Amino acid sequence: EMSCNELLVSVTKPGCEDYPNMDSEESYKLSISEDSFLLTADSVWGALRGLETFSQLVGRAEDGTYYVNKTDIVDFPRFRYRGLLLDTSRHYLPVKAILETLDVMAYNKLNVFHWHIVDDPSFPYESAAFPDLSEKGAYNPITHVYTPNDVKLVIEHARLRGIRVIPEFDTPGHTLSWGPGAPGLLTPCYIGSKPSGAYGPVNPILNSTYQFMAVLFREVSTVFPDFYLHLGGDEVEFTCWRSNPEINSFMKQMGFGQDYTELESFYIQRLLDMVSSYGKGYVVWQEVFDNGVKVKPDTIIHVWKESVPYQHKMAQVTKAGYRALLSAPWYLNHISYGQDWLAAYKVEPLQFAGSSEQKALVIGGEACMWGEYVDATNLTPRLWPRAGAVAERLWSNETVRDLQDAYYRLADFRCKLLGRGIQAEPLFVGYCDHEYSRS
Amino acid sequence: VWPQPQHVRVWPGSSSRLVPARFRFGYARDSAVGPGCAVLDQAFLRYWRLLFAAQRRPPEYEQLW
Repeated sequence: EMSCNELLVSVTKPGCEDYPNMDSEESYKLSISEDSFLLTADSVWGALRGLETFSQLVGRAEDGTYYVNKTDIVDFPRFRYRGLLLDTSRHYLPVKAILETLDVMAYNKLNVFHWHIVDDPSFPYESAAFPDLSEKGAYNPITHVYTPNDVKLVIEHARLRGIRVIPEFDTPGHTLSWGPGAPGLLTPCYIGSKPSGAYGPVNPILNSTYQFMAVLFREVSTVFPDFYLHLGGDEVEFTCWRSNPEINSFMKQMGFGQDYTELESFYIQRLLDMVSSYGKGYVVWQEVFDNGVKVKPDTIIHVWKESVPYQHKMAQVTKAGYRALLSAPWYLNHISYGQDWLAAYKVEPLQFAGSSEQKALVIGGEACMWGEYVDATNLTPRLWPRAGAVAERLWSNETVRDLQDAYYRLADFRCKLLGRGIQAEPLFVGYCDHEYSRS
Repeated sequence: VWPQPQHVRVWPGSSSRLVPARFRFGYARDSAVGPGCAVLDQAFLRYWRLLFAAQRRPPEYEQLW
């Protein structure tokens, strides 16, 4: 048994890139022989993936010595978008919890953090242009907010791990928390001829709405360096719009009839044009596609609904020539008794009726952790190692599907996570050499 | 390894020992990227710590830290 004291890293293309992006090269080669360890990658992002692999190859013998077996690895991702969504509106997640999640994402070679930062219940994003949004919309404007420094910290922590941060400011629905800090932005709901005092989605018929959005999204476009923003567009409830006489008068004027999806499309269209003008690309939830909104050809359609089998939607979206991102089978906030990681693992993103050109438009997928029943107390064990199943499906070869083999490797990986201080839940009965310890 | 790499070849029975006090990550001579690249400099520190959590960092890492 030889001893080697160095892992040499060779990056072939010059440049320590600023931020990872959709086209970042993540392939690497790792050569472990008795007397030399060499990691080669085209970019620093590939080198990061190789370092993670190396760290998983190192074992520890009973006498405490560290060793690594002679190994050659050639590796690259199957999909270039391998994401995880955290919802920080239903419950506030402390920055520390987000940073730890980014750490574990890197251990799993996930590369996109989709930050669903605001929604109906709370608005924790501290906006420079509109400080009242968090002042009046956060659960607590002092303790339950993400300051500009917090956001920078998250973006930098992610960058250093080769992870992109895509924020989502979902509109026109899911915006109740915006109301108190932005008077006039939301639609007043009516009962008969009188306002009920309740509010619905963003009011799409006022110029002031678009002026507000222009300023907010200009700020967001600057704060978040990734080319893509997630603009939401899901679950728009029409009851309030339907009750409002001014909205109905506008509908008539525009010739929309009683079709409120037309009104929704009118709003989304203007929003997308605005964001495009800031030099940004966008991801939208599938309803935007379902409603026939005219979007840029490079728009990414995020497929999430299970009501219509998602395979049909993947086929439709790609047939229309749009890039598709899959989340429908990966809502990890849904839990059940037993080994539910298996369901996530068995998914095959390209299993839908379509041509090879259509399949090439599937850029990857995203595990989602919606926050209705999740805060910092249960986030980590609910996510890990279950999100690992999604990570392997998106990174590894399509042929890697052996459930028994996956079980042993995932159980072993989960033990490694415990060793790294991560409270990952067990897959089934068993033990780890080093169990989780609080210290 | 999780997730499973695309191609792996392991030679059983042939292994190397790692001595934490001496082990380091470094840039190969032909690497187009070298010291000063924060992404890798910091990753070296991070992974050294992950591998040998209970050990003392080598002097050059102490300095960087």
